[in-house]
Amino acid sequence: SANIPLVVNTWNFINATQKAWEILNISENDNALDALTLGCKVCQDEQCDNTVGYGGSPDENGETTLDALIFDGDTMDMGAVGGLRSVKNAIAVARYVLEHSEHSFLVGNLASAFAEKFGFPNESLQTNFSLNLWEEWKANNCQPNFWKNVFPDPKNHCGPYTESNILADNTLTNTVPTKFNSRNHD
Amino acid sequence: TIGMIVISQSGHIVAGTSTNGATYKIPGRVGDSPIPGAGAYADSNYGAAAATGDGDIMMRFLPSFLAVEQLRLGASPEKAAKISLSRIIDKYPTFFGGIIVADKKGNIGAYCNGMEQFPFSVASADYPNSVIKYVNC
Repeated sequence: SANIPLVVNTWNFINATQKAWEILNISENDNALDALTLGCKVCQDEQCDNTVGYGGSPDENGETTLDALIFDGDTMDMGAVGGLRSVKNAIAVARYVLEHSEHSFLVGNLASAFAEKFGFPNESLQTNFSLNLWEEWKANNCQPNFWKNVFPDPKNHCGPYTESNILADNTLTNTVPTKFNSRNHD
Repeated sequence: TIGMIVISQSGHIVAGTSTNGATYKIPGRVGDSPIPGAGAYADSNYGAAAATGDGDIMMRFLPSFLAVEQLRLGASPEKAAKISLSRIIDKYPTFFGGIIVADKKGNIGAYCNGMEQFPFSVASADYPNSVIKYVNC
């Protein structure tokens, strides 16, 4: 016996699950893509754990960029965006890539330009929360950061960095304590 | 990041992700989330998977693709999830991440590393009011 229809998602983002479930059951038509798109949008709007949507995970410049993917298991077609700037609804833009292009993956400013052609507003993804995170990071000598084999020592100093002639032992890389956790993840 | 799997009544399976990525990333960095087979993957003939965690590591192992491939080879969702993440953990013992896997019948499995428990959310006929479930890492 099959346990379908079904919605399951990572983490305790239950409002997104519920929205997808409601959409999935709103009609007898197959609307799995709508369910996924609108379910994930809930998390974007709610800024789930500050790991989804605008106003979280600032980069070294204090900017939030967004990544999203939709993969259709019937057609093996997909749409994705990476490093999307200044557009909030990343999952919907990925849906547009899926449904309105023969490509799979658009990135950066040109993904934003694609989105704007379909009416997505261009707006800042920075919030007071993300700005404060960024300010705290700068005040903490830019720790943690993801540079290696550069000068000055990225474990103690902010950039700009230049190439270091002293290469770290890359065999140790695999056991370095992770910088990722339940509040900082892909 | 949210990674989501949806299976419709007719068996149409889709998977996807949405994220703002790693905090304090070097500008231009993109993680695994938008990469097919890494952040998510689906094949309506077998099932789907979605992964979350350290995307710089995960994208090197395509855990979502591997999990669906394990379903194709006959593994249960639980075993597919474990095999998929174990491939990463073997090389990166401190890796942080989790994966959810669903087969085409709606059976669910999950696996994780680098945390005590990994929560995931489920809605189905048994749970029309969505519930949070946990797997111990």
